Amino acid sequence: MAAPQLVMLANVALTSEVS
Amino acid sequence: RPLKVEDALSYLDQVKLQFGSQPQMYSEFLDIMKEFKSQCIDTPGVINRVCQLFNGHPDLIMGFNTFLPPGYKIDVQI
Repeated sequence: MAAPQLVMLANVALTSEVS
Repeated sequence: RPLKVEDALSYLDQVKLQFGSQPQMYSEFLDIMKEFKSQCIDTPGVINRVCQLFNGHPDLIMGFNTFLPPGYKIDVQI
């Protein structure tokens, strides 16, 4: 994907919400 | 320098703090992130939604800009 840092932000946002 | 997970966490804390009295704003931000991950919206789509959501919060928009790929930037009006 062309926006790795945005993907990283999305991943962190979604995983931190689950925990 | 490349951003790290800590940078993302610290930005997310900033967003949560800013919307402490309006948790639905943070939920909406998470929805945008979900739609991006599931590829329902692309990078310009994310920019568009975040721009509307964080309207009136230039510091959050500037923070968000740091996560955007080269060539993308949300203009902040101060």
